[in-house]
Amino acid sequence: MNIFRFAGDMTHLISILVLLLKIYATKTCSGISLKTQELYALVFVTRYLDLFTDFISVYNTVMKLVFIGSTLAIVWCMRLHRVVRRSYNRELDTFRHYFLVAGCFALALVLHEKFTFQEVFWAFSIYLEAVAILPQLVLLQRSGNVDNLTGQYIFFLGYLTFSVLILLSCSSQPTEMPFWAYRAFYILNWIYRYFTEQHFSRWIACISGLIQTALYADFFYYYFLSWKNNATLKLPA
Amino acid sequence: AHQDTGKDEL
Repeated sequence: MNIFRFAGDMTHLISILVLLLKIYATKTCSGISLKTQELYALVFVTRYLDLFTDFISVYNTVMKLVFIGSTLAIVWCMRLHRVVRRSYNRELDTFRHYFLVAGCFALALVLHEKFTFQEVFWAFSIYLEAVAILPQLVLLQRSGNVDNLTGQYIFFLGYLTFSVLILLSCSSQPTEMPFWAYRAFYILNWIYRYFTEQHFSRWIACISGLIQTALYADFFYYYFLSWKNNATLKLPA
Repeated sequence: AHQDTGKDEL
């Protein structure tokens, strides 16, 4: 495991945990798309089917369980917690996410490494992760602000690394690290592995990862604007 | 095999 991948894993993990803790502590989930969170839960459950068949490392197993558990906990809070669920923007979160699920499954049936139960669901989870942010993007456009997304912003780990690596800025520093920062680490990790490992090949994951990162660029754009203007993050109405 | 294909990742 290289440092980029570990940094990516940690920032991803912390962004999920921070979101969960923030929802639970403030008892509100306003601005968060339940559909995106449900898609992420589906992504983790279908990708980690190998929990039952392959053992890679204790780290790997524990991280998989934590990813599944924390994402399911977010979904549970938003759907069933008697206080939290009242603040859910049901009327704005109308993206038809079933089409995404169906489309990704169809693609996985066609494009996969091997036609086995596990491999098809693995490919499905990769494709779905790439587009799972779309309901959240639509909800943001409709609600017109991203204040609540600060729930997904991270304060400590990776913040310095991220600032140095990505922004390379010394004039004015961002105060929080955004939830999508882990994408940058994963891309560095793939570049590193491509050059250091002889047989590293995961075109499906890399291309999907790039598409996912491109979709997140929308967030990056607004984040950059607010950083440049040194202002609160606001989307155009 | 897991190392080679990258399926050791999360």
